[in-house]
Amino acid sequence: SSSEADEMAAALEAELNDFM
Amino acid sequence: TPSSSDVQLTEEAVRRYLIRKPMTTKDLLKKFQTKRTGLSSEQTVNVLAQILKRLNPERKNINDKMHFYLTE
Repeated sequence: SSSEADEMAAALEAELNDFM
Repeated sequence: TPSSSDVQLTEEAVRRYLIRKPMTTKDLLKKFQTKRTGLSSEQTVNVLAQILKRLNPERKNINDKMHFYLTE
């Protein structure tokens, strides 16, 4: 679903923000 | 089952996409949908994060959205 895709994108961006 | 997956989430696959054109995290996730890779959502996020950290792609904003890209 699009909401799951949104959640995954948010989780991925959170992971990357720690790195960036 | 994983053996029937037709898409693999690998560093090389991500690199090829990002060389072709800038992509958002959502664009990338669409390319590696769990139903096609056989990975869980959590695995997909973790593996993709590790790959992006290694590739360390360039970033730019297009239409107010952050996009990753690589040059050859």
